[in-house]
Amino acid sequence: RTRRIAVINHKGGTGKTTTAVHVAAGLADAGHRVLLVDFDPQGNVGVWFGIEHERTVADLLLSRAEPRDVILPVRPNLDVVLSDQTLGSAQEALFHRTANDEVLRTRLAPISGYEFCIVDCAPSLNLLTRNALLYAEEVIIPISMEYLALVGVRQLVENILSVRRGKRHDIEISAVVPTFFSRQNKKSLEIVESLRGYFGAVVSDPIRLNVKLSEAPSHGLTVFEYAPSSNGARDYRKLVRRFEHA
Amino acid sequence: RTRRIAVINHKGGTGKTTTAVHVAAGLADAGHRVLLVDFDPQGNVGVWFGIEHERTVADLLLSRAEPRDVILPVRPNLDVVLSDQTLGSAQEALFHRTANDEVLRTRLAPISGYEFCIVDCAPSLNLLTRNALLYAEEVIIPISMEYLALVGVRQLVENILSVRRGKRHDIEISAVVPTFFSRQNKKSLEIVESLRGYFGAVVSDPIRLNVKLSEAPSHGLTVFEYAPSSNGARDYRKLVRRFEHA
Ligand SMILES: Nc1ncnc2c1ncn2[C@@H]1O[C@H](COP(=O)(O)OP(=O)(O)OP(=O)(O)O)[C@@H](O)[C@H]1O
Ligand SMILES: Nc1ncnc2c1ncn2[C@@H]1O[C@H](COP(=O)(O)OP(=O)(O)OP(=O)(O)O)[C@@H](O)[C@H]1O
Ligand SMILES: [Mg+2]
Ligand SMILES: [Mg+2]
Repeated sequence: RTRRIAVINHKGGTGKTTTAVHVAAGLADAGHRVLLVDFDPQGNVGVWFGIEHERTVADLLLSRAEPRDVILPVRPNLDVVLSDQTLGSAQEALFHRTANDEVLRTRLAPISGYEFCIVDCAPSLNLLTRNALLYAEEVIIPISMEYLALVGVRQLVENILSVRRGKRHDIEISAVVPTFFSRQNKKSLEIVESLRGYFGAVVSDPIRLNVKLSEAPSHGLTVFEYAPSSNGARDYRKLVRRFEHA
Repeated sequence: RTRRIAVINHKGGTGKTTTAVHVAAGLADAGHRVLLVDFDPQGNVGVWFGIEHERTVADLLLSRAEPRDVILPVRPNLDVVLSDQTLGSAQEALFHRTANDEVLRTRLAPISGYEFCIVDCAPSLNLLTRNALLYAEEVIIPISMEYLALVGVRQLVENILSVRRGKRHDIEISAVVPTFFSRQNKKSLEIVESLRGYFGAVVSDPIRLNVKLSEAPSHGLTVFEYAPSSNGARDYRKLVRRFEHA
């Protein structure tokens, strides 16, 4: 059975793509078969790995393509489904359909052979994110050490719970991941403390602010490849272990 | 006549809200009458100023409220229209209407008495952002010093140009604003150089990375009030001057 995990936070720039890429790549490095689905019209997973493909998740969603047409191998044990701005218009086409929030689940259902499927979400709460929440059984919430990001969490949790209640769909918050953390910054410590107060043990160890994480995408490499002994690589390896043994 | 300016970038966390708040507050400080419209369901303008209001831009958009019901004074010369997550469902209600991308323009048209109207956009390219682009005559594009943010600019510019061509609507890029800039970081210098190569003189002086800009929202203050002699305050004052004399 595939563990279905969405990486979500409607606040922009909190480290969703960075977290999705590294949890996926880290699990693949450890020998697990992983599918990483880019569900953001920005298409930053493809940008990160420096790859393009004419068939994307939008084609899969609108049944213009089958899974084998959109799945690309990028690293040993790691396949991806790319996205681009056609996902924006695909969302608009979904509006007129019935059960339009279950389309991703239906279209990903036939795919097997992966132990993990990780979905990178766009910075929004819309029909696409509802599709991701109805597909996933677990969510990872990356939260940057910013007051505006902290305040937005309540709105996000309400959305997740309303999907669980309203659609009777079992979805758990597997990890709340503090990102851009810096021990010397009082704000970082306060924000992590208040997250732990609100979420308890679900809050993972923080991902430290690390320039290697910001440089890695321009080289088309994960931080594990680009700077294996950096804080970024260590922190994400630690997060990966949390998913390996859960 | 009101100068209509949208602050836009679908990449998340590039400093849109911070830029919208400070260009608006800076112009108001200089004696200009300014309206700041929050057009992001996150509602971060209200979060920043620590205010809520039962009537928001969603009500205005769906004609459930008139301009006088949604406009709130927050500082001398500065009024705001707040937003909240009802803007998400308001967008979905717009889908079934004709001319659904001109609704913001129609609903803001009767408002007068302001020299500037600044619209803070969500990190998306969707029907709401199309509404903002068809209302605005100028755009400000904040870009953080990140490779993923730089790559996304081309997609954004294409969207702006397609609105200009497709809808014969005059819209200019008034400023491309480098944010989170740090002179010691080679990446920052490279990114600004490549922006200047692409956009020329439209690229403003950068806004430096400054902890006061990240602390100000939790105090409900602009950086001009919170830390008037900080780099953040100086850099945004300089940006404001660019709009005062243009
Ligand atoms: N811990 C970190 N330290 C330093 N830089 C980081 C860190 N995590 C992410 N970054 C960089 O910050 C930028 C924003 O991260 P990322 O794009 O992953 O956020 P996001 O939440 O996916 O953004 P969006 O909301 O646009 O989808 C990226 O350029 C990334 O390289
Ligand atoms: N130059 C800067 N230096 C330091 N911190 C900054 C700077 N500009 C903005 N910030 C902080 O970074 C965070 C992100 O900025 P902001 O929320 O304005 O971005 P945004 O583009 O509006 O995000 P979103 O895509 O979610 O709307 C905020 O918490 C803000 O306080
Ligand atoms: Mg992303
Ligand atoms: Mg914002």
